[in-house]
Amino acid sequence: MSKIIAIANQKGGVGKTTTAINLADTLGILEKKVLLIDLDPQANATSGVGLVPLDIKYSSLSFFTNTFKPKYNIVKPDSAHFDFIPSNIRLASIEVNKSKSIDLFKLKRALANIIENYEYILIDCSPSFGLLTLNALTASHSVIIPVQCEFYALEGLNKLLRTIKSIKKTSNPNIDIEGLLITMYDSRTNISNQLREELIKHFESMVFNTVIQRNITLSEAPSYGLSIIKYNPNCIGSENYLNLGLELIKKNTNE
Amino acid sequence: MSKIIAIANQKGGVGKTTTAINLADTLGILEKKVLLIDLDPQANATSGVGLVPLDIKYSSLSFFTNTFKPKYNIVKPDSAHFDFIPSNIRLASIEVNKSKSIDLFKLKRALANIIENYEYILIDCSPSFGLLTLNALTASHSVIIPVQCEFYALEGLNKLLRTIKSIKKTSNPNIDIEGLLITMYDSRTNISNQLREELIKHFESMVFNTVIQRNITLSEAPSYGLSIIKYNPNCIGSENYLNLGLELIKKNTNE
Ligand SMILES: Nc1ncnc2c1ncn2[C@@H]1O[C@H](COP(=O)(O)OP(=O)(O)OP(=O)(O)O)[C@@H](O)[C@H]1O
Ligand SMILES: Nc1ncnc2c1ncn2[C@@H]1O[C@H](COP(=O)(O)OP(=O)(O)OP(=O)(O)O)[C@@H](O)[C@H]1O
Ligand SMILES: [Mg+2]
Ligand SMILES: [Mg+2]
Repeated sequence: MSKIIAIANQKGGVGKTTTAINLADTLGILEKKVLLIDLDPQANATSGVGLVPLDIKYSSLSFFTNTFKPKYNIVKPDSAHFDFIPSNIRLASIEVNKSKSIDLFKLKRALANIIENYEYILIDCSPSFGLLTLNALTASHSVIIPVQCEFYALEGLNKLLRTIKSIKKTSNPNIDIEGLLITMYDSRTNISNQLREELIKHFESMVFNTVIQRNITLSEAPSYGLSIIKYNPNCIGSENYLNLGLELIKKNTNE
Repeated sequence: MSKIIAIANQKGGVGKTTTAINLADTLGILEKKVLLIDLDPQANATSGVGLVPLDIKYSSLSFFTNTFKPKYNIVKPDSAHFDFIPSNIRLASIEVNKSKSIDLFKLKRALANIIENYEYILIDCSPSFGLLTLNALTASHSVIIPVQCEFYALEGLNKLLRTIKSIKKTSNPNIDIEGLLITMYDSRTNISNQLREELIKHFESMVFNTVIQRNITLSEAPSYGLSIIKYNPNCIGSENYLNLGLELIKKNTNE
């Protein structure tokens, strides 16, 4: 069983990269073979695992220039429990070059060669609906949508769900919502609780049971190039992401 | 004296919209004539002042379709101390339509007719370097850059500063950095304090003295369509944004 999952939400700063790195790591710890792809020109996942984006020779740009070679493009960051394909700012050239022939299937085709080597392939997306994210949604079996329980974050959710629906009708009939993941949750505040209830009322079983709580340790770990479990296995962030890994595996084993 | 200021940072979720609405409001309370423009297709500023983006007939799209008419485009939201030009998702059509003739001066030309009616014109930008943000940077006298004291947020800062430098060489020789504004600051955590010191060491006087602290009340106010001062004048968020207004006025009075 091999599953490609995009981690996407056009709203910025909602925890996509933090989820991508830490979910990849916990799935690896739970003995799954995992590949994480950084498909964001900001390359936050790349610096979050301790690499320097400007030093990267072989990046995810290779998917779009037909030069992808697994032995050059796939690296294993120190202390990570997953394989990784880094990114850098040169990837942004894909977004601006809106030549007439937009090919939404480039990534899907390139991944076809390596998909059977992994049980999970996670794709960290940029905060936009550009060509890169549309390629990720076209290549994926499902999407994890990190959502903050905040007013602006919920406003943009319908736009994202409409985009996924239109991808389902056009370039990827198989795409599903893996789940909405509540992130940066602060149970001490009313607004978080109210909006969480609204989310569950509205989306029911599409919402992961696991909630990622606001935990400053999660924002410290990337500055050391470490996953949360490597940085501090006893913090609430580690517990939350381990539970998320378990929930995801269980959900996909029963299917 | 009339000043156009873009509020920009391609990193998502750093407090651009929160700063745009609340700084516009405090400048208005401090007796300045202010216009706020929502130039983000996500239209968070529009919903944050209590309007419904889908209901908007005349949006900031008018700047780009040569149909801008102040009496239709400029509204005064209830309880706000500033004039406002709303946005909606149709503005996104500007970003995707990368026809050959990219005109970076559209917004600048359109604003020329109304600039003398205001002392400050603030522009809330989207989290990207697309045509909309480049138009805003071309039209502006200066840029306020909201920055979180977090690892990923500081990574992207150099890219933003390089972009502003290249705008200064090409389409807008007058653009300056108004200041780096530290947002969502949590003085109880080490990482915030460390990164703040690094920021001040690196950028010195470019960093506003006023620091916006993390304050849940700031994220509650937009769900009522209110500025922070209207929603809860006694919270730390109100104090921070009032101080920011005072600091901005003082800085621009001496110049
Ligand atoms: N649960 C959490 N608790 C506290 N801080 C968090 C949490 N999750 C993420 N963060 C921090 O919040 C910021 C935004 O998270 P992150 O960069 O993962 O979001 P993103 O959606 O990938 O952003 P972008 O849209 O720019 O790609 C980062 O500085 C990160 O360290
Ligand atoms: N000082 C603060 N304390 C607590 N929450 C805040 C603060 N400033 C902003 N927020 C909340 O953080 C989230 C991100 O802020 P905001 O939407 O203003 O950022 P942005 O940079 O405009 O995002 P985008 O890149 O999507 O346009 C919002 O839910 C907002 O309510
Ligand atoms: Mg990210
Ligand atoms: Mg915004």
